[in-house]
Amino acid sequence: MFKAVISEAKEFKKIIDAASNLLDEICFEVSEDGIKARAMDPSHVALVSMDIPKEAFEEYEADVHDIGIDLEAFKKIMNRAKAKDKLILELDEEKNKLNVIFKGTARRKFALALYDVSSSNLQVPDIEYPNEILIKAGAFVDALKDADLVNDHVALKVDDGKFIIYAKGDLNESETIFEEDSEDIISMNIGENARSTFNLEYLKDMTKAASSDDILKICIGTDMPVKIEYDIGGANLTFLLAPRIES
Amino acid sequence: KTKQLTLEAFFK
Repeated sequence: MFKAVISEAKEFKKIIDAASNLLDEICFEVSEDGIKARAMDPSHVALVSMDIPKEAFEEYEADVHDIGIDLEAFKKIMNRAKAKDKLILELDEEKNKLNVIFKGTARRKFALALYDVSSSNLQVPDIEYPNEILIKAGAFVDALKDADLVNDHVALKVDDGKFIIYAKGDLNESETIFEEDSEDIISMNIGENARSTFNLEYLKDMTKAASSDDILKICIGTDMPVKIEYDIGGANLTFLLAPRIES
Repeated sequence: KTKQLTLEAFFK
């Protein structure tokens, strides 16, 4: 069995939005401890990992199931959540559906078809990073918007103790520099200078679910995947994005 | 010119 009650449907909507930006389908691995999902995007450039511990739910009861979901359909349903709605997720094993129930002034129920998406057994690779930066999401997203004006990819750099977001187009350049004492920076754990280049659209998708005051943990090295991690509504979201390299 | 790597290159 699986039944979970979430006090704010809107918070869960953010989690689904974050995943559906990058993935078409997902397999929620539910167990008595909570919900986990790990998947790569179709081009294997990005990895999404989510962990929603049972403590994040108002009520939670489950044994082990793999629940395969079409994210586009789930996202559309979650878009129908109203501000004060509670969300109930419930597996109907007989009909092979996931019931998605909004409880507000009325009780509205959707029965979502399950897909045969097997769990990937994918792990977030245990990469050691020389640099770890905790930064306000709003500040990082703003820097990406600046970069977006000049090119479709962006370099994330650590240089001389500063965190730099740099883009160079055929004609124009943009640069945002964060020093350690910036109000936007919570902490910088700097080991060495580094530089990796990334597709901007993916970075924007990965950070879309974060509110501007949320804290992003960004791990970077040289020509290494970037790891971006944040929490929303008691859930942990981790993204990995492969770099672009000089060819 | 840059080229996009996939994550497989980093899974070992």
